[in-house]
Amino acid sequence: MHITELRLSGFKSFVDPVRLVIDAGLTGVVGPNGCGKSNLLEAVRWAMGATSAKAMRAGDMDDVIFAGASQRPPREHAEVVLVIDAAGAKPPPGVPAADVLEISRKIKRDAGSTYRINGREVRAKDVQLLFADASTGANSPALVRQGQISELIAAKPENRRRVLEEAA
Amino acid sequence: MHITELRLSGFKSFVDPVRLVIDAGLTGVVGPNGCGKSNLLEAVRWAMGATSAKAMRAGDMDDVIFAGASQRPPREHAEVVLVIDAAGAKPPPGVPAADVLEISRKIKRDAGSTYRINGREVRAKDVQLLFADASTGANSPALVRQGQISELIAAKPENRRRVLEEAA
Amino acid sequence: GRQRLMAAFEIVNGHFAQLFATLFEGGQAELRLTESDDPLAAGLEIFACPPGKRLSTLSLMSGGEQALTATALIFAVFLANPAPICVLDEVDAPLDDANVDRFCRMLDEMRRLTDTRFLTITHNPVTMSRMDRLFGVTMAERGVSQIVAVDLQRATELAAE
Amino acid sequence: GRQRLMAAFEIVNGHFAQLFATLFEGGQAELRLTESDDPLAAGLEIFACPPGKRLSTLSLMSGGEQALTATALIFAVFLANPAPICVLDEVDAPLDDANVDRFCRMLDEMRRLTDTRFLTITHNPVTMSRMDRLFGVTMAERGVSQIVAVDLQRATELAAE
Ligand SMILES: Nc1ncnc2c1ncn2[C@@H]1O[C@H](COP(=O)(O)OP(=O)(O)OP(=O)(O)O)[C@@H](O)[C@H]1O
Ligand SMILES: Nc1ncnc2c1ncn2[C@@H]1O[C@H](COP(=O)(O)OP(=O)(O)OP(=O)(O)O)[C@@H](O)[C@H]1O
Ligand SMILES: [Mg+2]
Ligand SMILES: [Mg+2]
Repeated sequence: MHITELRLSGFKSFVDPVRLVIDAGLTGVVGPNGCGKSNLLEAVRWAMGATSAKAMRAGDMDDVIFAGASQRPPREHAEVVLVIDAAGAKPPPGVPAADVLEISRKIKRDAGSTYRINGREVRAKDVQLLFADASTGANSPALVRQGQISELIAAKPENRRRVLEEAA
Repeated sequence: MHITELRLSGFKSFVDPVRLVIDAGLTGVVGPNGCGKSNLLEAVRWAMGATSAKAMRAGDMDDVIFAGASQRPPREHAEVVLVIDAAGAKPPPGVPAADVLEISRKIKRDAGSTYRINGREVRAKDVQLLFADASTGANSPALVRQGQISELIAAKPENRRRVLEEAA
Repeated sequence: GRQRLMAAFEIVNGHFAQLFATLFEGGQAELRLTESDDPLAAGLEIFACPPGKRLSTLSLMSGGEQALTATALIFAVFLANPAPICVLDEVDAPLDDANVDRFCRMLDEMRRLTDTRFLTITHNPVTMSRMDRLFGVTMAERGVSQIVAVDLQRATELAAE
Repeated sequence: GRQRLMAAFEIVNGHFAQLFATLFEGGQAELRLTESDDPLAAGLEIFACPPGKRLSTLSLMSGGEQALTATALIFAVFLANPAPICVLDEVDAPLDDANVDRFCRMLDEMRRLTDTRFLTITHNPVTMSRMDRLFGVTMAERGVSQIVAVDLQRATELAAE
């Protein structure tokens, strides 16, 4: 499978809908401090079914919803969509097979997250399994957070071993 | 007081004697990864009487002695000298007052460290007090190690408070 | 459980040794599983020796050397089980120019060896100039992020300035 | 013991708020000592609001924003009791060009306000060009460090390239 597109709306600083096309090869993401680059990685992990708010620099999962800026009021929803070309990916029961799967996670303030694949509501577990079957997912070692290299260097040997377990 | 010069011999990768003149204002230190820049900061803290080998990336204090390179055998001694213009600095008992004080720490493998001020042997405590009286020393918050900013960011609030205690 | 971990360890160690030698243009490195009654509570130790230096644990190396070595480990794990997407958030921050160049050449090699799509978040002009395309994240309106395409040619000129 | 800590807290907090506003060109920040039965076991919390954004704890800010805020704290403590020597080992690593420039302007201000001698270890060309002089550390012979004077003019040309 390949992830071909990332879409955000109301997720952290991305209050207005944005669309990031992910082509083959190496795509660079640049911009000043605080402009939202790391938020993009968090959006990818969140849409893949991440369960730890702390690992997304949030006290509570609702903290990923746009909380307002000087000219904008806070939002009530946040949504992230991962578009995948599904060659070989087996969709969960209830979702018809298709060439393209749009995996959406949407959170509503005080009401939790809803997951959909091509519009059909599914469980968080279905989304997590879909990505796990494709050797990726919210805890994939290939998703290297800012400062994670330093954490790996400073980690106790027992904790470092967990990196290996992802490969096993 | 001002530190006007730093001299190293046999300290970590500085096997040959080097001399770094420290003038007023801003002095930049540059060079490729692994060439020895952070070793210079560790030399300053070590000469000020640092007691924790771990805080100098050493398992044991003897690890600061040059351990050899492909063309060089290991050394038996390491010495660092801090030259200070001693305006107002009160030398410890037994050391005659002088305009310039040369504070030396020398370590011999398996035999521990010896401290001297202008050639007179003194205790580690005398050196630590001399620098403490001048609002500096091995644990001065103004000596910011590589990665220490990240540690401060990640620190538990109780540990962060210690930074404040240095100012009190 | 234990057998799978040991098998993964051998594969990752093989990739790690090779990637280290490529990234450091010589020297050697290896992973070791430390002793433990419970093999699943064993620790992963990293030993490395840049060319011309002495073998030591990761904790004795310089900041940039540690980062490059840890990056070799991340990619060794990656090669053992390549993911379809890899996002690297400012991993090049502690590297000097020569090491950034080697890091980019390793990314080229990963692109050649796998089908993986890479997103590289960076402030480094050298890294920017080695990407296939660039997207800029901006906050023209304070607190509100947007994405714009950045002209790679122009960014490469800026990097060369 | 407690009184001295609270006095130091007030002074440092004052400097911190001012340095933050200077480094971020606006916004506000403050330190808070969290509740504890034992005031000497209290925690130091950092709250900050870059211009146009919302007040939040340090942990919710971006990598570069966190580094700049923590640097403001380090210098606030410094100003409360200036040391004769200050060594900064690669504190500019996570900063973008605009923030490196502000960081350097703050160093100029520290140089103006105090008698302190600064050693700034850096890989950043902008920082290099703002120093009064440069020393290079080299390893012409592998594993053996030496110090050489670097021509500031030449380094500034390289930085401007
Ligand atoms: N729920 C939210 N609502 C609005 N803005 C948010 C929310 N969560 C985070 N932000 C903002 O997003 C910004 C952080 O973005 P991010 O961490 O992606 O920056 P960055 O581009 O990675 O910067 P750096 O180069 O410093 O790492 C912060 O300024 C923060 O205020
Ligand atoms: N006792 C020792 N004997 C010989 N060499 C040593 C000793 N201790 C450390 N070194 C060497 O010093 C080098 C580390 O130097 P240092 O950490 O100062 O580099 P640096 O210039 O700060 O690099 P970076 O930019 O990556 O932070 C290492 O390569 C290490 O092998
Ligand atoms: Mg970031
Ligand atoms: Mg260093």
